Amino acid sequence: TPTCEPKTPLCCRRNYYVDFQELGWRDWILQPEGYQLNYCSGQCPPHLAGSPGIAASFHSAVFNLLKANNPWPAGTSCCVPTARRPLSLLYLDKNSNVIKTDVPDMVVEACGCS
Amino acid sequence: QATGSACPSCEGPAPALPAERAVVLELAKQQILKGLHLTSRPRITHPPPQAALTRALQRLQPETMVPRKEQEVISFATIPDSSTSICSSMLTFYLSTLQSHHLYYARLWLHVLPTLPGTLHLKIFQWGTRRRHRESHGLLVEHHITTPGWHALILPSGGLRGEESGIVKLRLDCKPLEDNNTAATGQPRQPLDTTEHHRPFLELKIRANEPGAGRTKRR
Repeated sequence: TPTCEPKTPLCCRRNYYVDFQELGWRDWILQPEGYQLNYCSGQCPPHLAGSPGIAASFHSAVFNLLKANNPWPAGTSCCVPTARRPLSLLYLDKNSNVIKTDVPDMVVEACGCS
Repeated sequence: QATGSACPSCEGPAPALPAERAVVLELAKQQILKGLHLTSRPRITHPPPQAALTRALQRLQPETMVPRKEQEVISFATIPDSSTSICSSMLTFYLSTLQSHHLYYARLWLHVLPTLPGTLHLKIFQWGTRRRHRESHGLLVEHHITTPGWHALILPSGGLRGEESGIVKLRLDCKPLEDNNTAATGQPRQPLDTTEHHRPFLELKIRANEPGAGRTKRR
């Protein structure tokens, strides 16, 4: 995943921290205090699109074949998450029971063109 | 080097404009509620006392990951104020999640006072209301307790059922095996502690019901 300089126009992961205090939810979400609401944005020029290791997916494999047989692929590719991880939450439910659960695929770890 | 910032990531993304920030916060709210399968944030009317919460959270393995589609639950007992002794009152737990989840692990945590009169013989009954509101109860488990402090009593998860309303009622029947305290004072001392930060609680592990699970079992 390309390192994301704040001003880079290329596809990369933009880090964005959300504090639950700012949501006014610290009264029912006990842990953690916030989480990374990362997202993917940036351009996917042809030389970056679908190159293996950047967006390892079936879609990019097909895309590579198209590219290999055609210097100017008709379609463009998009800057998408390619790796995510779960977020462990500890919160109070409506009956004030303490619930610990892991919400899958909550945090974007890596982005790529696909 | 002199001009550039010593720590490239220190600049960080420019703080978002208030309007954009509000959109992102709303997005975060939607993402979390969706991840927790909630339509709106819960309204907490009676939060558990902080001391009880802190103690109970020490029981949850803080570092372990919860397997996918599973949850660990801690539910504090509601004890009627009028109860003279916990040994003859009802512990009520509000567990609406039991209706949509399969319970596969249950422990009842009790705090025994240092004034424990020798060995305590404890029976735990599940109290329920059947059809036509006739009360029914079944013995869940028996334990002999010989030391004061916290005790985690395993309950048969198969036997623990929530009512339609999601309420679980447990009744404790405890007798000191030796009655030396009763003889002395005429009244068995209160062996179990129900002060705020020693309030009894259930520790449960539940798994989301697979769609159609009930039919499979019936078949």
